[in-house]
Amino acid sequence: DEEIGDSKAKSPTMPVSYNLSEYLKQFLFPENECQLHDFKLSFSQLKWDNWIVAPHRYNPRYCKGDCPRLVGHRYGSPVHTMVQNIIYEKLDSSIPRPSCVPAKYSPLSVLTIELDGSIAYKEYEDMIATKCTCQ
Amino acid sequence: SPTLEDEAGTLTSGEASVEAEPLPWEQPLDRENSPGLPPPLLKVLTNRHLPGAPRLQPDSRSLRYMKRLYKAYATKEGIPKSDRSHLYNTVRLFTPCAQHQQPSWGQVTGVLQSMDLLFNLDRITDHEYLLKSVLLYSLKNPVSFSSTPKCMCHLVVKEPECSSPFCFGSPRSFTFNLQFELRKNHKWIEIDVTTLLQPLVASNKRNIHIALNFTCLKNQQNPVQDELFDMARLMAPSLLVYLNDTSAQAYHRWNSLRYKRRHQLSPDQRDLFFYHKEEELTQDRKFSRRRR
Repeated sequence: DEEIGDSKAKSPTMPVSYNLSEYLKQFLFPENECQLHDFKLSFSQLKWDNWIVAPHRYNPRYCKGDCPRLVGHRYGSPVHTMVQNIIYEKLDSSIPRPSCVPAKYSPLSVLTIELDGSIAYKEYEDMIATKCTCQ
Repeated sequence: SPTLEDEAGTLTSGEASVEAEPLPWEQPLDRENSPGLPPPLLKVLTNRHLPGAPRLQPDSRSLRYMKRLYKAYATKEGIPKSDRSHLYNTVRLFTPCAQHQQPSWGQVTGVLQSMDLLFNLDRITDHEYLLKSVLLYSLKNPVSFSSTPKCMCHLVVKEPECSSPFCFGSPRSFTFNLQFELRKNHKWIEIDVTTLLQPLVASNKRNIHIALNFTCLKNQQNPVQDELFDMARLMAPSLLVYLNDTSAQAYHRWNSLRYKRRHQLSPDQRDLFFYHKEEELTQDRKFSRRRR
């Protein structure tokens, strides 16, 4: 209670122009939180374009960012994540904190030229990350 | 499960920054040592990974057909279109590795073509099950007919000569007569050979020898058909096979068990199912062409 009293006494004067939603956003969605990022590559960069005819560009996307302490529903993370956090903070810091990883994927269709000159259309599972989670 | 990247084996692995442990495909090829890569993929890796492994180039017509199929099945980003309700997740196009043709020409009915074709289907893996197969004739220019000529196709499939001393009896052959119509303004003629090929592929036959000839009722009034016959006579058909790849890294639209239970399809219903699908696809194409 004393703390609250103090903070009232010393509450920082919020600049009038700063609107409330912006102010709250920094707590709701901190800058570098765990989220999906794009990475567009063309198969010619990998020198695979002599056998991959389509698609020309492939965006596998990836997950990057910090996992806040209480991840809760926003990441669809299991309760285990919070347990792992507590272990890391309270019991044993050699246990890694939860990391930001893909949780869902979408498939990719590929048109390739095989070694014998035949042409194959194939659909591959789990080739594009579509959602991140902290685990 | 291994993804495209594993299967491909980065051709630039020489430049890859990995110094510590050798890449999976750089280890000895015996099965015990390959960490986590199932043997068939390792085979693919070494094939693809061998520098300068010769790669035969398909002909432009086949490539054009498969690019159209790709556009029909996937978005620009390469994501399979969800409105496709077909079971197959793999389509392979083979061109004959050997062909002999005896163009003959009847007076009354134009014998369009008789050919001896040999297809090598080694690229079909053990996990891929054949669902549908067509012989694909491509015509240089879309030919329009006054009426749709009726054609008859006579196919003989000879099982490969058996070299081992334990084979019994002479190689079997299957004879099929197929009726079909030459569609107007079509650049491709498809002859469904599913019932003919399914038993052979299912019993792991990978060298398919097909002798075929088809005749179309000649139409005196319409000389353009001669042009069609001349053009088609010159080109050997490709073999298109629609497969369901059951391996872990392939995309399965739905859980096949759930699907089978819900849509118990008997074999002939399945053909009907595919026939309607093809019809639908053709309608889509016509509609999209008209719209364009």
